[in-house]
Amino acid sequence: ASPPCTGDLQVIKYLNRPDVREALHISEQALEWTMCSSVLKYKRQYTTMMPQYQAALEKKLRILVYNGDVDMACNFLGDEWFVDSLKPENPQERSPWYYTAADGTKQNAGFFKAFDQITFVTIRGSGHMVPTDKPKPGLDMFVNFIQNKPF
Amino acid sequence: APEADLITNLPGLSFQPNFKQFSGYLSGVETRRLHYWFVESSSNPSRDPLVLWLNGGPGCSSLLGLLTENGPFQVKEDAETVIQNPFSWNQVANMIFLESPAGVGFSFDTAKNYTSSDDDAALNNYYALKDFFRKFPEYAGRDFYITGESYGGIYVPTLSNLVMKDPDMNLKGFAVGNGLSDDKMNDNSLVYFVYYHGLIGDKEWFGLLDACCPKNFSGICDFQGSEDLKCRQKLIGIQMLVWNSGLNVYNLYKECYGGVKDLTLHFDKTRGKFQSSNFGWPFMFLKNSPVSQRREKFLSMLPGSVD
Repeated sequence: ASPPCTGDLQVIKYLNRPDVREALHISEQALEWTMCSSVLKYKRQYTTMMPQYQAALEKKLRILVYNGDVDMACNFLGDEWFVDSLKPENPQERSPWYYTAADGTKQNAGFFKAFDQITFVTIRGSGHMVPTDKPKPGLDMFVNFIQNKPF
Repeated sequence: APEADLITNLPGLSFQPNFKQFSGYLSGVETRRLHYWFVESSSNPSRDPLVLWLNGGPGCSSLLGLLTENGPFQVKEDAETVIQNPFSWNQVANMIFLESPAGVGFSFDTAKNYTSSDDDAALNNYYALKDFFRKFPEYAGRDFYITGESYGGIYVPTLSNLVMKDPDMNLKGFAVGNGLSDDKMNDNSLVYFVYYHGLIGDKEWFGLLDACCPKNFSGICDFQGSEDLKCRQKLIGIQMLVWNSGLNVYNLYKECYGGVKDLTLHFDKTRGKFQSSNFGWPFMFLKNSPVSQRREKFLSMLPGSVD
């Protein structure tokens, strides 16, 4: 039950070590740890999150939708269309955003489109797992979001 | 904080963390027990916001997020040494990694009921959060954010819609990374993505437009809405290209870990995989997609009868 083309076998081995399970207070009733469950029987109910986003916007929640832009499982274009389709208020122009690389140079981190309560952000060159593929821009983006800073 | 859940000695740690961490169980609905791993902020735990992180699937563990993405620890290849992630999100937030629904990771159900759904997952996560605030009353009223990735695109907004109605939780917002937000938009945009990235050529692209879109259409073509048989067959080709041609679907420009195993679908080899997993990651075969329909057809055939 592992996703295709991904590794991380060391995590499976580590989490199934008896001493690690003990340190984490894992119950004896728990199954062997796998990346993705092979016992779960899951029924999907929703094909769109439009009503949930609209309700959240009405409640004045702040929302960040971000996408590594070379992922094909959930590609950036579909999520950008989705955010646009919400017709959020006060759309700003799509603009680049930047981060400081390890060598001190300013680099393009991707592009963003801000609205009153919702921001759509791309992370340039990242795949599905942004914090893994682009850790520095990923952290900067997270900080901007929870500290309500502009991109 | 619950003393019994405090992690005092994590095996293999190569550094001394300057934050507290806890691991244990939170109660979901009735017999559900959801495992959490909570890492406090390494900056100012008493003031920094509280953030929940959920990986996708449905059915994949959020401990993957903790140990390979935005958590403070990374496990080295030897599966013994744990090193520090210099870009951990717990530098600015108190992070909860929750394994859900029951049956995922270390989470379980005492009645061994491992069925779930979008609403069920949201409700169990909500109950688990209520239990978290009971266990950690010092976090009551703290600015709270719900975040996640992939199928978290469903988990996060559905849970947020429950939490935002609860005055005991100070939900400020939510974030979704590479999330599934809308099936139709995700599938239609993929066709454009595939063309724009040079995975198909002009001939295939104009063939798709011709087969799938109304004559003289303008705007975005609704490929998935087409009932045309020729269009459906071409879309199967796109799905196969993306998922089964050796590309890394999660990162177009990254190698496929372990290499390309097989370029064709061998029924006898894949049947077990399909049966053991009724989901993909984040959703290998979308409901009613051409590949999903083909999978159903495979599963109804006798092993060995098709290659």
